[in-house]
Amino acid sequence: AYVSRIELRGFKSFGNLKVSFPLSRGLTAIVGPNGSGKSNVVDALCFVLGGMSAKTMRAERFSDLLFNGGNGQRPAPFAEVSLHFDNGDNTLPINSTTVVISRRVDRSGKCVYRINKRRASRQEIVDLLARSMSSPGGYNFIMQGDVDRFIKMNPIDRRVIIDDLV
Amino acid sequence: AYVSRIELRGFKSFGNLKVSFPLSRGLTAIVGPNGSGKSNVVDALCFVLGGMSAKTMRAERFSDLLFNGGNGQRPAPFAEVSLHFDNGDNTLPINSTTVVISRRVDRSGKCVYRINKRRASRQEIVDLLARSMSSPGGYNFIMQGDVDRFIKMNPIDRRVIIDDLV
Amino acid sequence: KKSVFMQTFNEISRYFSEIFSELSPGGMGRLVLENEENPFDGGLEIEAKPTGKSTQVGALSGGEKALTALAFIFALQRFRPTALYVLDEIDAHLDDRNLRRVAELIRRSSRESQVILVTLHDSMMSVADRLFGVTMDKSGVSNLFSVELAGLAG
Amino acid sequence: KKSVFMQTFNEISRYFSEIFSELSPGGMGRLVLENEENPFDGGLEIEAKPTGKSTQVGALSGGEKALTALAFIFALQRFRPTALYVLDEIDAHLDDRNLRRVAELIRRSSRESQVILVTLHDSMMSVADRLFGVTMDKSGVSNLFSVELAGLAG
Ligand SMILES: Nc1ncnc2c1ncn2[C@@H]1O[C@H](COP(=O)(O)OP(=O)(O)OP(=O)(O)O)[C@@H](O)[C@H]1O
Ligand SMILES: Nc1ncnc2c1ncn2[C@@H]1O[C@H](COP(=O)(O)OP(=O)(O)OP(=O)(O)O)[C@@H](O)[C@H]1O
Ligand SMILES: [Mg+2]
Ligand SMILES: [Mg+2]
Repeated sequence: AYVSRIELRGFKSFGNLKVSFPLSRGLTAIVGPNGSGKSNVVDALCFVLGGMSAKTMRAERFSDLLFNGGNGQRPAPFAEVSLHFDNGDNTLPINSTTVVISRRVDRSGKCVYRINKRRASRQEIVDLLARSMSSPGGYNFIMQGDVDRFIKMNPIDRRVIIDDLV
Repeated sequence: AYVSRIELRGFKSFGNLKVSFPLSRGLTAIVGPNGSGKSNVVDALCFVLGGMSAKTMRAERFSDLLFNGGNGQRPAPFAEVSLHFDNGDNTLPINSTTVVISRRVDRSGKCVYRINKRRASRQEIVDLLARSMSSPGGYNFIMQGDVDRFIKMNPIDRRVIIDDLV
Repeated sequence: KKSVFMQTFNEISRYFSEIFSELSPGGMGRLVLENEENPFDGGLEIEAKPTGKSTQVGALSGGEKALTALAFIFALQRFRPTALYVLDEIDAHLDDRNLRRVAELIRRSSRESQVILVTLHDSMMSVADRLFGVTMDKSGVSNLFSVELAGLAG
Repeated sequence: KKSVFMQTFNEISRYFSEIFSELSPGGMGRLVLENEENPFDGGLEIEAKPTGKSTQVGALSGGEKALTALAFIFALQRFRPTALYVLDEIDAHLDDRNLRRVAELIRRSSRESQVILVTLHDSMMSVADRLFGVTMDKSGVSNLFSVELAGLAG
């Protein structure tokens, strides 16, 4: 399975209008000027895949993930990200060719996950994706600045990385 | 006054042959592949201007600054860097249109400075350049990675920078 | 406990050496345990000899250190593969040639897995199947536009 | 003691704001003391509002933080000018447009002072009067070759 589409609404710098974009099954490159919102797309992916730490998404608390109104716009009442999975190869254990996973958070920090519109728990999302995707301790997400941390790493911390993978 | 020429011999990746290069009075850009020796040129400038910390030049000790022989070459017996200053505007208090400052270090770490071939102390070099150039606490040398340190700086350290400039 | 560690370490070590020679052809890199008898008493060192250089300990340049760190990260990923990889600006400090080698490696992985790559560099963009352009408008809102590339450049 | 500090702070603060608007036209940046009554009881914060954005606290992107740090460094340099500046790869994290603005600022300073700039980026090289190319040969020796540019590109 792969992500065929991402939808964002009210998430960080993505405003109140819902936006929807196709992704390549292979390599999609996100490009644009400094401060345009590229890393915010990465944060959106972290978010919808069950990210538990607002700080990882460069927010003090989850309510900071809501579009703050920018320049004279209305702040968003909630932030929502949806991923459309093409499940043609049936690697996701759901009897459906398209699987839509979404997550919405409101101003109070309350969070709702959905799988194909039905409400679900975060654990269900994690279990659904576990075999194919993000093992949370995994290295499939390399955030901006992570490479520099690896460069500066001391030998003990580097070995501990192996310990944790055992 | 400005540096019209730099000469290197046996310094880090600059081998046993003496090399000599003109510099622009304005902007000189140093370019080339990763690992080619660009930052070593910067280290050479630090070195000849009186750099006291081998670590700033990415060396454990001063003897590590000597060309280590690379691939099957003879290691250098000493490392030497010379700067030729065009003193046409007489900003350097030396009665000469060209002022050559050099520094040589041998395997034992012993160091000799020269001003126009005559032996000099490090303090003489520093005093000579003080009015025009590197105040050692100064920010005229921005080494590779320094910008990242400034980015991560906390507010107290940032204020201390101002303290030190007062 | 040590044998399970050694099994993991040896596999990742093999991936690291393979990936390092892909990124630094003619070069050689390996992971070394400071204490082979009792790994948990020591750390994990990286020995890297980039293309055309004699063994150098601790004398890597900024870009060489970045490339070596990338090889380590990619080895961890190869050990525990996933269907999706997200990489945000992993290419600072790299020169043109190293950028192209990393781009080539990522392009190859994107045949097996889905990869989303944020970059400021042309050589990285050029291996993508699809480009996502992001801009911010005057009202502080990010706008995305998507361009299918596969088949354009060939 | 405080008044000498404030004099220095105010001057550097002014340079920072000037340089920030050069690097981020239409933007605004300023240095702020956490404790104005007693500066030594607090730190020094940077408030930065890049081009076309409403005030944002702590929400700068990676490249915006780098540009802001550069403006601070350049302000320190303007406070204590020297005849020679040496800058080694200060341009990672910057997009094309920011690279060109930093290059332009450096080009202008190079009329008053001598500047030696190490870079991997074309837009930075292109404002130089002279290029120093460095390569390493098979015997591990760096070779330098120098090209006069002034008057070539105009
Ligand atoms: N909750 C929010 N509401 C509105 N805008 C936000 C919010 N959170 C962050 N932003 C804005 O997002 C922008 C940063 O975006 P991002 O970090 O994705 O940039 P980027 O494209 O990755 O840039 P760079 O290339 O410098 O890394 C900032 O201008 C910030 O003000
Ligand atoms: N004493 C020495 N003798 C011989 N070679 C040395 C010595 N010290 C360092 N080197 C070599 O210099 C090279 C590093 O050079 P340098 O750091 O200047 O590269 P660079 O051009 O700045 O690269 P980057 O773009 O990655 O920053 C390394 O290959 C290292 O082996
Ligand atoms: Mg970013
Ligand atoms: Mg370097």
